[in-house]
Amino acid sequence: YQTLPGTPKWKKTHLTYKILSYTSDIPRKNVDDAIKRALMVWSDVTPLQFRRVYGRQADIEIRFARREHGDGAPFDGKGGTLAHAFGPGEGIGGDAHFDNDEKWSDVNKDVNLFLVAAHEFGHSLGLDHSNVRGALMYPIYSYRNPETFKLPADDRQGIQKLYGKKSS
Amino acid sequence: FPAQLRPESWSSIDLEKVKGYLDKFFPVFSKTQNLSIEERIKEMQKFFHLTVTGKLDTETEEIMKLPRCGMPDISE
Repeated sequence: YQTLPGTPKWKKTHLTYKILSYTSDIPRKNVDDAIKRALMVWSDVTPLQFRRVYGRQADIEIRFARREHGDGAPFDGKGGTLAHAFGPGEGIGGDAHFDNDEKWSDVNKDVNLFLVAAHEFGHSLGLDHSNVRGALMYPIYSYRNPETFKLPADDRQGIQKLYGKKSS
Repeated sequence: FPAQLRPESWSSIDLEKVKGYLDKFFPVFSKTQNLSIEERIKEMQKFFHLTVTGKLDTETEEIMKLPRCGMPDISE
């Protein structure tokens, strides 16, 4: 695993998230569920806790967007780049953006939202790409069954290096 | 059977795509760092544990086509 340059991390353990826009490929409640489960991948192994907020600004703001979407890192249409996220910090820091030109899915092997979101939230929390094949933070997308997903050891070690272990 | 031929030199489209990929995911940070395209491909091949040839071989090209996260693989 690798942490982001300068090893940025959140100075608090209670983080908020907000879903600003949705894909039309999946029912909204399934997007909500995929995002919640993707955050739980990380909160299950660290002291971090996530709470959804609606009105005010959140630490992690999530949106689906196409092409140029205001952050200087335009998406590239179907295929190629699926999503990106910003490391811990104020403003855009922590935010995760998903390419709305992809065909998103929560059940089959089209681009699985839960898997991509879990990867992106790794960046939101301070992890960089890992060159360990099979790690969640490996940069290339590969499908694995979300129902039986278990955070690989490489990622668990990385996130626990930043935030410590979950107390029992 | 005729072997499938690959041009000896890369077409300008190939080169542009490869450069685009490397600039995005394996950026050069220092202005003084004058790396050739071969050296930059080698860096990418090392990251992905590919055979390090410095050439746009089939496995390298395949990796470049796969769907992925938009964040760089090496960062400053």
